[in-house]
Amino acid sequence: MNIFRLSGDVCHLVAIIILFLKIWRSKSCAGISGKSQLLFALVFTTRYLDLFTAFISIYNTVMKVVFLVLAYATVSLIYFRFRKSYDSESDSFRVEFLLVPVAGLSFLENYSFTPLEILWTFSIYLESVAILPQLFMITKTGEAESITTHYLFFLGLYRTLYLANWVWRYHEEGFFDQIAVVSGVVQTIFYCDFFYLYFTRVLRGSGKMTLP
Amino acid sequence: EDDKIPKDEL
Repeated sequence: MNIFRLSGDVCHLVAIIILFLKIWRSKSCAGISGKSQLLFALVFTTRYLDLFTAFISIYNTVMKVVFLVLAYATVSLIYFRFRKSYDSESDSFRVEFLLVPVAGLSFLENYSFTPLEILWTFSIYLESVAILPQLFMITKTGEAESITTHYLFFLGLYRTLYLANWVWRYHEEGFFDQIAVVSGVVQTIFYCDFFYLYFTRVLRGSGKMTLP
Repeated sequence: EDDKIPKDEL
């Protein structure tokens, strides 16, 4: 464990908590892509199947459980409790265009052709595109509440810190997980455009982030 | 391929 990965995991947790609390307290999921949250819940489900078969550390187990619980709790807020405020009209990204290529690729490019490994690979590839429905929804509505942008900021920060974690681990331990790194770089690139808007608009105190 | 990569990351 290194400071980059630990702070990355903390940023990830903060992002998920920000989103959950925003929906819970405002009793609304307006502007939130339920599809992205479904994809994230699928990412955690297919990645953390080893929760019961491989014990790595207390931290690892606790964080996996927390991520799974919060992911499903957020999905249930969006699709059940506050479903009236769910803007399915704007959340129109065709997730099948993500799931099919990601599933196909996880069968083609993986470390070993076993169910657990293929599901893990699927979760890695899926995570890199899971935010797209949310980013698409923001471009479609042309705006995002500032709390939603803070959620995206911490999510992007978590991914950026993971890149630093991999540089550190390669330098210190010679660790290099090609599938995770390539997929992580692609995922982080998707946040670049958002980061630009975030720093030039939201942090200028304009409250809402409105797209040009 | 090399599948001895530890899955210790979240």
